[in-house]
Amino acid sequence: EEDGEEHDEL
Amino acid sequence: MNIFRVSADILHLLSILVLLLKIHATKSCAGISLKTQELYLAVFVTRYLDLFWNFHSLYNSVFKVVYIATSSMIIWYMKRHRGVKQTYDKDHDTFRYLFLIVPCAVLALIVNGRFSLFEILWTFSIYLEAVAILPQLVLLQRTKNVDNLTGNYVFLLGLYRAFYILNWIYRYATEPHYSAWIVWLSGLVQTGLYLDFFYYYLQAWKQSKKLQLPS
Repeated sequence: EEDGEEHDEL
Repeated sequence: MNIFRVSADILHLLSILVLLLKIHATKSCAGISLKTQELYLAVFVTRYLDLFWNFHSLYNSVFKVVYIATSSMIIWYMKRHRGVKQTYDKDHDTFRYLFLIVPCAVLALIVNGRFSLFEILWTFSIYLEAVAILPQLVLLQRTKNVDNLTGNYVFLLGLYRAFYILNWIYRYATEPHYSAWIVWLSGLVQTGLYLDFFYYYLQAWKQSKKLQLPS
């Protein structure tokens, strides 16, 4: 998993 | 963003609005589990901490604020509103929510995407959301007779979860590196919890009868 990956779902 | 995802988020918002409307219009929260509402607020607060730095889209930010605000309002009505709080069914709403919070917290510490404070809180919120409906389902089971709006509330919540699954299938098929197995498994568990309720809800609807759950 990439560092700092953002969660784009609610 | 796809049509399934947008439908899911709107259904989620609708479910909350149906509940708020019911409480506001009837000045009654009979049949509503305060435990479940408090768990949902905990889910939103721990998941949306990134509100302050993650500006993914205006869409996301607005929904996050609205979810936190509307679920706080429901809790305020149930605990503080003079008329409404007297209708709260606290003798039946006795689910011990530590039984849900502790295992979810432990699981989030063990199984997560990255070992950082915010990632663990986010993962905790995913696990907790999967089971947060349980006190509500137990309360419905205990009181048997479910009024229409409470039934619609739970139905809309279940529908919201079903649309998220369609969204994941769509994204998996169309986005090359899309994978989120923690979210998928939790989402499947969460949607599964509604299946039994759905069955009785649809039966009552087909026969245009009041929803009654079996013992």
